[in-house]
Amino acid sequence: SVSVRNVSKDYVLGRTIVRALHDVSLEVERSEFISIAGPSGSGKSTLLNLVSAIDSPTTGEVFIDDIPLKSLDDNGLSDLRANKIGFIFQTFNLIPVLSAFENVEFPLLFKRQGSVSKGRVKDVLARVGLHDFMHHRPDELSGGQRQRVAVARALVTDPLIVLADEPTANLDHETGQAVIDLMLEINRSAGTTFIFSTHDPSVMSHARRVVRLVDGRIVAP
Amino acid sequence: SVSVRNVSKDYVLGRTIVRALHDVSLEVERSEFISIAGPSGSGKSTLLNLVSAIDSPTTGEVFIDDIPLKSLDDNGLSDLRANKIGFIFQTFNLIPVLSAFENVEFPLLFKRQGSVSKGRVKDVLARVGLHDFMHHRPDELSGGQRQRVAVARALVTDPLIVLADEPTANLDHETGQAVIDLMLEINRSAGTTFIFSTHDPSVMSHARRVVRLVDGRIVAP
Ligand SMILES: Nc1ncnc2c1ncn2[C@@H]1O[C@H](COP(=O)(O)OP(=O)(O)OP(=O)(O)O)[C@@H](O)[C@H]1O
Ligand SMILES: Nc1ncnc2c1ncn2[C@@H]1O[C@H](COP(=O)(O)OP(=O)(O)OP(=O)(O)O)[C@@H](O)[C@H]1O
Ligand SMILES: [Mg+2]
Ligand SMILES: [Mg+2]
Repeated sequence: SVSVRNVSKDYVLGRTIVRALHDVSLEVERSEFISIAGPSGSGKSTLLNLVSAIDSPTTGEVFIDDIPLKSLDDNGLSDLRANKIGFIFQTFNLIPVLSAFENVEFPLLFKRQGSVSKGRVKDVLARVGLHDFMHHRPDELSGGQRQRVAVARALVTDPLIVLADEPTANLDHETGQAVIDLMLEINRSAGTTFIFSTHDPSVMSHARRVVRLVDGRIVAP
Repeated sequence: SVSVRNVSKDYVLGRTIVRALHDVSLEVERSEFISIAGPSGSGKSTLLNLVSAIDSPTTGEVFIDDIPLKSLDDNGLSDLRANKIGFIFQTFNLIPVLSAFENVEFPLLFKRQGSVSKGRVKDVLARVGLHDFMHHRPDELSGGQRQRVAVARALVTDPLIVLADEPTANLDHETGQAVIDLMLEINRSAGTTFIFSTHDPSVMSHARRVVRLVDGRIVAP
């Protein structure tokens, strides 16, 4: 489903080069539920960005369902992001002028099948405990409520692969558990592949596999 | 040091009123190290915003060192924020065009004593593990690195009171522990008062007192 082969990612900063990922290789099968763990700054967000084609590697390649991301043009990449991948950003990236409901509805407007189900939007929001807050805009929501809108938005299109960057960082234990339970249920019923980074050991405990990053390298599988 | 008396906070949303805090009272002595805990949406950020005068209560009053915040004009409030209070935002609020170093240096430019110590800025950044990243701008930093810049910025002015809104949410256990250790050390050596909200039980375990919020109310001290 997802294949990362000898990927390195360098950032240029003035006259220095910051190597965020070094020769990273990873195979993720369809329907896996895997966690990426590692200290702050170890490269987790960078890796998720490369897998979702938000960014491209300096060297090495990423394949999704055997298609090399390098071979996709802008249309191909937009299509991939609209129809195959759901992404939960570490900084949420909600649209400030839209309500929670409208933010979650938004990706449905871009899916190939085109029909937007208001019921589905309400349902996903209710599953993350936000039924009573669906008309609030992001600046009228708490940090953890914004995070849950970002979660709902990534799940509403029923994507093949969900990439979640620290999806419970701003949540108390119980609320975070509800989010993970929802993801596990979708993984089991729809076969959706989940790749998520987290610092929380109790969230990690639900993953069938934990991939560890230290200083941009994968250590002991 | 900090006195919250019968404070309520209402937000108006269209035709509804959202009561974020209901009749909250709290006394915090000089040099306390206290944690505010509670589920997502329970009112933690709202309470911290009222204590720091970023926002004002709908009813009730907040006092800092016996001065009612209501009695301060804009100059008095700016002076309070520049000289007495350090605030670590849940969403960091770093200045995008400045480097980590410049972001941390920034509050020193507004303090009454006026002398900016480059050494002090470097020292605080090193204490949160960011010595090698001080020239990165926020968009060149990981989520947890940005969080640590926000921490360093709040501590650099040696304020009397530090208000920290989930200061370790984006940090792995070890890095988060280093941040809490730094705060404990400052609390012991300088007598700085710390009031922080957190979802992390291990962070909470360092607090001498835990105040619990549920649905905007304080429950069982
Ligand atoms: N401008 C606003 N308009 C309407 N409701 C608001 C507004 N700002 C906050 N709220 C509501 O007030 C409640 C308390 O918000 P607050 O940010 O204090 O929660 P919190 O305890 O910090 O949560 P979290 O742990 O998720 O950060 C939430 O239910 C939120 O939806
Ligand atoms: N544009 C950039 N320029 C220079 N360095 C960068 C840039 N973006 C990221 N980095 C560096 O790359 C490294 C990896 O960043 P990344 O965001 O992937 O870490 P992370 O594991 O997600 O950390 P966290 O747990 O704190 O979110 C960090 O040390 C960061 O400073
Ligand atoms: Mg990250
Ligand atoms: Mg909050």
